[in-house]
Amino acid sequence: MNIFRFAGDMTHLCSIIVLLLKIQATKSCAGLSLRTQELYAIVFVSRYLDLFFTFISMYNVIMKLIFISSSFCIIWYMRCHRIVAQTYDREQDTFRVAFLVVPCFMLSLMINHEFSFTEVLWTFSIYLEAVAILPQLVLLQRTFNIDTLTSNYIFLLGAYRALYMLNWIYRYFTERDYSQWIVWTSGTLQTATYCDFFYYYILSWRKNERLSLPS
Amino acid sequence: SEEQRAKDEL
Repeated sequence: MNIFRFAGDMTHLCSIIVLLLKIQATKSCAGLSLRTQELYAIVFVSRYLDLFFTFISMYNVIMKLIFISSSFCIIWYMRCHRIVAQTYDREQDTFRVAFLVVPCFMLSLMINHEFSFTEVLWTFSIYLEAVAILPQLVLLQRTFNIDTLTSNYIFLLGAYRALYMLNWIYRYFTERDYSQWIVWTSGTLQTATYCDFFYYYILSWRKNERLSLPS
Repeated sequence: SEEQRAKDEL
């Protein structure tokens, strides 16, 4: 464990806490993409299957349980909660996730470290995480002004993966045979999808006005 | 194993 990875995990945790706070405090999920949340639930379930049969550390187990339970909790809020579910913008959140899930699954069947059930699903989760934010970014461009908590949520999600990139560089130079080119490639692409958001986020923050992405 | 370690990240 190094400081970059720990900071990345904490940033990821913060993004989920910000999201839950937003939903709890405002009793609204306006501007949030349910499809992105569902994709993240698929990512966590398909990646953390090893939760049941390989113990790495208590930290690892606890964080995995938090990520899985929080993603389902958010989906429950957006689908079932009698107040929050009313504020979900179904008409705008129309990204066809099949266009993300199917190619990622095909790719994980072709490019993986080992052709086994858990390994393919793990690889699928790595590819899917790279594109899971797209429905949210598309929704962002449709709903012009977004609230601060949502933009903070997306910023923290991007920051978590950027910190993980520092972690990969650090581990590459400090550990002998550490190589995870699938994770590195996918993670780099994932962080790249946030770049334009980062640009407009910092621009709006400096001009101290509400963030609005050009459609 | 190397595989084991590779999966130690979240």
